[in-house]
Amino acid sequence: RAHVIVFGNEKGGSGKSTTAMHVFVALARKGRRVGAIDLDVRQRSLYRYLENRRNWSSRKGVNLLTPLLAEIRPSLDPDRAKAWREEAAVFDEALERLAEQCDVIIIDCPGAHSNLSRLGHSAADTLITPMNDSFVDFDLLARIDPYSYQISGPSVYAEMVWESRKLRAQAGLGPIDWVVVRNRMPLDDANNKRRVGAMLEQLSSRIGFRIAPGLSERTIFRELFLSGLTLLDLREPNAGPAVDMSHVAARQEVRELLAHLNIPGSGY
Amino acid sequence: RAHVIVFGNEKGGSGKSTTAMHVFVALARKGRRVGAIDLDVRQRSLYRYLENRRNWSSRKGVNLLTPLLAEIRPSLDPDRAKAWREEAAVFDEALERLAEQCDVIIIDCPGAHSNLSRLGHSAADTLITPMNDSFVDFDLLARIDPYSYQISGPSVYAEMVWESRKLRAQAGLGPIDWVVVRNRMPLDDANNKRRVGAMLEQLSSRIGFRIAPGLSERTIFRELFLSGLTLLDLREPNAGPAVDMSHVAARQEVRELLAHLNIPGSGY
Ligand SMILES: Nc1ncnc2c1ncn2[C@@H]1O[C@H](COP(=O)(O)OP(=O)(O)OP(=O)(O)O)[C@@H](O)[C@H]1O
Ligand SMILES: Nc1ncnc2c1ncn2[C@@H]1O[C@H](COP(=O)(O)OP(=O)(O)OP(=O)(O)O)[C@@H](O)[C@H]1O
Ligand SMILES: [Mg+2]
Ligand SMILES: [Mg+2]
Repeated sequence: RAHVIVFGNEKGGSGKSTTAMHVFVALARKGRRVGAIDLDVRQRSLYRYLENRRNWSSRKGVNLLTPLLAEIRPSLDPDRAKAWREEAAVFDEALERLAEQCDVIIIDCPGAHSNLSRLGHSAADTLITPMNDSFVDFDLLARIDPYSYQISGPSVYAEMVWESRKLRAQAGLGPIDWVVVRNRMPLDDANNKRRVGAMLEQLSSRIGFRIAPGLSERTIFRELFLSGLTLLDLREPNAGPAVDMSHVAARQEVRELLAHLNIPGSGY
Repeated sequence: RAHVIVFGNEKGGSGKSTTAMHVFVALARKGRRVGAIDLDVRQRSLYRYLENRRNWSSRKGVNLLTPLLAEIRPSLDPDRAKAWREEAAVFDEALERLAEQCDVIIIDCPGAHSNLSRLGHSAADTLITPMNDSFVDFDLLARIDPYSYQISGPSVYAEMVWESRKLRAQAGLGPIDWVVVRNRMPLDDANNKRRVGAMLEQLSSRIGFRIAPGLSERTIFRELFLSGLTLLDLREPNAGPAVDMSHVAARQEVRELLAHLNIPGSGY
């Protein structure tokens, strides 16, 4: 059966869609059959990125790897309970349809608390939570006492993941491999970077996630959106001018991340 | 009557709460009486930042400027139409209560499409929309044809602002001064930075916003969250080691932004 990777973080702009896109390309290039569901029904950043990719492919006459897509429409029913049941049915059907033809299914979640996001989280074999190098982002995982630098308790997003794990256990499904990925990290080793890292180490054993090697703040991770490409689609750069060194380093960061995700049969 | 400044962008992590906090401190330091409403009812990043600030104040025995707060509870009514009317009433009451005692009211919105966010936008005299230096963020304002680099049409967030302007006009209220602020800009002048800037110039006249000087990617803008401080609260650094130069530059960026916001009586 297909391995489901969910990209989740209620904190906006933490890098869910960006890491989802890069993980997709990394897996596809190893020959995995990948499916994708975008649960961010308003922004649809992942679908938009993939739409740009398809347009680039056809216009340039190149054959870029693209995932099998399943469209999800949110329910417009004014009755909240009815809307939720409707969405659960649509989601389950989409997931089953993709599972028949894919080894891996990627699910991108919105930076908000929605019924569809909850459904996505409960379907996760692997949950990837990217986060900015910031205590503002940290605050959605757990509260920190600023004087003792001690964790004072879990926050809304950690509780949401806890709920999803409970639902999975009740449904007899396997555990969620929860992987936190630091994103948009500054290239220099600032105090703030070290402090956030230390607090994440503390928190990981407490709320049950592991930390995978993260991605630095690099323009290459965001400047190819309009073409639908990622740096992995570009020809391997030679050791050359400074910009190529950043690309080499960026590729290495993506490889390191994939190697730590432990996706069965991923080739990393 | 109070001048209402709304921080809005449906795109998550664009910097709404961060710029809201810095604009608050900048105005408060000029003696303005500032009120604040956090419409991000799940994350409550602005309220959390201010809570940290109050705790720091009392614990350190210092007198940090804090805004007058109005708490907003979302409606739990399962009937969506009823819930929206309930929230509109709560919001109007909170706004009126603050307007009696404040010159300026700051409203922070969630990185999502919510009823409360729409209410906030319709109350805006000034709408500040921070955005990352990225076509991923741009995509929520407008679609771009990747080949011609032409704007092909407005996206969900631009349409939402359009709706809010219509509602205000129908209610006989004044226009919204819509100000886009580039945030987390790279310090070097990359191709991507120039392209995003050029497309924003194109878009501004088309959908009716102006562009204010933005903020660079600087750790000082995010590393003081736990203490509830901003760099404006720190003593003016002397010309000294490298880190102080970044603080001097950061202060200048905030001042430039405030000078361009044209908040009546703001002192900038
Ligand atoms: N490692 C990185 N380096 C540079 N820019 C990045 C990086 N990761 C993400 N970005 C940029 O940061 C912004 C936020 O990223 P992204 O949209 O992927 O986050 P998200 O969590 O999906 O946001 P949302 O909550 O809105 O869905 C985008 O403008 C993106 O291009
Ligand atoms: N100019 C900046 N320099 C460095 N870091 C920044 C800057 N602006 C914002 N950040 C960091 O970027 C992240 C997103 O910022 P912020 O939370 O203010 O955005 P937001 O638009 O309020 O997000 P949301 O949509 O989740 O409400 C936070 O971790 C914040 O600390
Ligand atoms: Mg996204
Ligand atoms: Mg916010």
